[in-house]
Amino acid sequence: NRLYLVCPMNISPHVNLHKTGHEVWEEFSHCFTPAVREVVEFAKKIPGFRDLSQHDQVSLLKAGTFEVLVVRFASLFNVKDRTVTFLGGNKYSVETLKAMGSGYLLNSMFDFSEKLMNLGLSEEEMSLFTAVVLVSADRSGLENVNSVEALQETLIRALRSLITRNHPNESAIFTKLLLKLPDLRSLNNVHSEQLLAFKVH
Amino acid sequence: FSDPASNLGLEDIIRKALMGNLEERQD
Repeated sequence: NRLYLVCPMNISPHVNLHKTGHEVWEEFSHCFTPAVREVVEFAKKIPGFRDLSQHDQVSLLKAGTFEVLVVRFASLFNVKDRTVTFLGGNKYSVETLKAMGSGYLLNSMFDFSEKLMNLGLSEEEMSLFTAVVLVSADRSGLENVNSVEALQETLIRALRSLITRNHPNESAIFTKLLLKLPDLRSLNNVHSEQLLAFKVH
Repeated sequence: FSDPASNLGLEDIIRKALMGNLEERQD
């Protein structure tokens, strides 16, 4: 009945048995906080994001931070040797993590990362796609949907233009990218459930 | 748990990170 944290946002999946549940959570929180701050810094650089109301900026970040992190950290999932690199720098095989209790979520994140990396996007394309992931007008709790929608459309047009210019013979890439959005939503939902269950535990 | 981000403490981190920027803008 040992507890493991199979999220790569941890230094390692091993949990110190002498720590209380609260201490374990605090340590985990300490690990993912810098990554969340980086997402906020990224959002601030999206042209037009800071023109949205503060309420909507927070709502978009609350809803989309995990999805942005999945895209940004897709490279932690090494599809070839089936390993995951944790923040501490150590790699763990899928089999090892499976024995520690990982399941559907980690497998799904592997599949997602593999398909995303296979598209061979440049850093600029990946950044613009990440902005599209974050600025979604159908997130709950938005007070000015029209403004978010306008920014979302601008970003999607820019992404399509960039992809079309960089990959003139691969018109399906843009469509494939847009199809990644519902995949990310599903991962987000499963992740939230598991994380909340862990925190309660 | 209708608001996972708040329950997980994400909202607090996000607000603090954004607020620094908003204060800069006011300056």
